[in-house]
Amino acid sequence: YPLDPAATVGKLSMDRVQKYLEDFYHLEKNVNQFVRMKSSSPVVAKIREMQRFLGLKVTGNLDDDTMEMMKKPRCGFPDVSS
Amino acid sequence: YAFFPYMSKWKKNEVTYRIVNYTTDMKQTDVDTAIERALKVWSDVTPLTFTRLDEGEADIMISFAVKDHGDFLPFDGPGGVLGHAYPPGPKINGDVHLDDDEKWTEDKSGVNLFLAVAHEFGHSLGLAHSSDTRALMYPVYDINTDLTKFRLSQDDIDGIQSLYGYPSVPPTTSTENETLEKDPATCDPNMSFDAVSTLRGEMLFFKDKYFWRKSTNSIEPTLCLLSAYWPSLPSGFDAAYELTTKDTVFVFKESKFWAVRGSDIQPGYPRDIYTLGFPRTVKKIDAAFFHKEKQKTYFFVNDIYWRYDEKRHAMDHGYPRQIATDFPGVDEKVDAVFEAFGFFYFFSGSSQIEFDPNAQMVTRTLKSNSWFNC
Repeated sequence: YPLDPAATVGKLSMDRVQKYLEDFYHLEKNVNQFVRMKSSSPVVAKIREMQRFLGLKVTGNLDDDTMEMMKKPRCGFPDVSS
Repeated sequence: YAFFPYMSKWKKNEVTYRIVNYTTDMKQTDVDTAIERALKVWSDVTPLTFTRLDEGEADIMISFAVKDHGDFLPFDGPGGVLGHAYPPGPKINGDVHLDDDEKWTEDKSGVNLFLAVAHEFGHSLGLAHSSDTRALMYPVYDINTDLTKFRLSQDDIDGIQSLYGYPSVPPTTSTENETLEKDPATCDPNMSFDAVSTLRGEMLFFKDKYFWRKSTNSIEPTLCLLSAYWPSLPSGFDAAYELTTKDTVFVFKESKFWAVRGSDIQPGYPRDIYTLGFPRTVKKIDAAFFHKEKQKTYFFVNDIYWRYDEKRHAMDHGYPRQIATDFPGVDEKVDAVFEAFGFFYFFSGSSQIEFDPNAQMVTRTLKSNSWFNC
């Protein structure tokens, strides 16, 4: 089902989640990415990559731990090279 | 740890920096101090030196900015991104930008400037982000870092030394070390040690990330940085001993141990202490020494000890035994121990017990740092 980009998960909007993955994990900038987050979507792959790098449980979902981590202050440099 | 593409690094060891502007959150002198401390974190473990410029183009230009500040990577207001930095190279490369929408502080009431800028300097020197959650180069700011005992993780040290190598000048002659040599800590009557060992006729007294070297023909000890001699070893050893027959020092931390010959770590280490024959119930060694006369190594754990045959490379039967049974008078937990001049010296907190193995008795009780001629 279409996810409203302004929808929030744990007080973090989908916009913010998408920007996090774009800024730090080089997710392609494509508005529709989030519309269908099927398990094979590039978004899920990027969520897994982020979870693996940051030492979180690799679920591919925006679970609480993942959302908590994404809210924490951090360095603005990407985590992986493009 | 990770590098930038092409492992970009400074092609020189003398790097310049300039503080282009200041945040109004802190006194300028406090900003200066935080930046100097942050640079020292990296110069302590590499041959790099950092010289401050007050005008013109420096290698590392440090500035505070908000939102869009001209590099296509706008900041995002309070929280979120704290800053960013660029890998070594000309112009914007090497530079550090800090988000002045954060509340920069000397302590942890806001974003600690020392901690954040030390991370960014890692980028300015050529390190990308690390996935080791203990590393300074881990991308997420760790508000729980103990700032009073900050130290680079092994991952950070391994990474930066892969780029620049070890400190060129042994810290025994660096100004920082000279002040430390005169530091009262050396003669603090409450001084205790993590581990002690002999090494080619000298005595080594290990404490956190430092060790004192004491040779028989010098009055005073020399204080050194562990990372300057054995950069890839962890600090805070549990035990250490010299196997004089092999010119090798073995150092122990938790369930691992390393073999070191001079400044070279022997290949195939670290190994598990269980390869020596310890049961899995033993999580770490408190102290160890090699008794040359018997060719045996003694390992002390809490109130018991094992004896290891260096010829058979196996533990002797009938061990562990109670320390107090075979070393009457050694009743306290042993922090460290070595053999010297035919005596065994057991260190426990700020006290040291001299034990005569022939008379099987304690001959003297001393201060742990009695060897420093305080």
